[in-house]
Amino acid sequence: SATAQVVHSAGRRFIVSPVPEGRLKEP
Amino acid sequence: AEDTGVRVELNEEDDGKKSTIALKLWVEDAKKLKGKYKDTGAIEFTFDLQNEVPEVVAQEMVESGFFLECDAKIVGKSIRDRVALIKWRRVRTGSPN
Repeated sequence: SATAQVVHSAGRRFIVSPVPEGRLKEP
Repeated sequence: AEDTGVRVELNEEDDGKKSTIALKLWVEDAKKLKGKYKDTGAIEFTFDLQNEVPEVVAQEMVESGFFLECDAKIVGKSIRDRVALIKWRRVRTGSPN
């Protein structure tokens, strides 16, 4: 899976996932 | 909202009732950040519209290694702008919150 989970010490959960398709600006 | 290079969007449909909503944040234009950005992808998180402060969440992202301290302000502003828009929409549509 391309997702990863990071739990901050304050207890907040951050989930890393792919950027939605077509949502990055062209360089 | 100002183009900060950091995009924040709803990660679920807003029913106008829940105080905690799912958001998704990603860097659209790394050149607008002050520090060097390591491309980690999009960050999904939840945010309590009533009790949380965008800048605090941004700081937690810094502490978790997603951004450098010098970019905490720009990340916080990006979250704040999106939260303001969500709250404005709720007021406009007459949602209880």
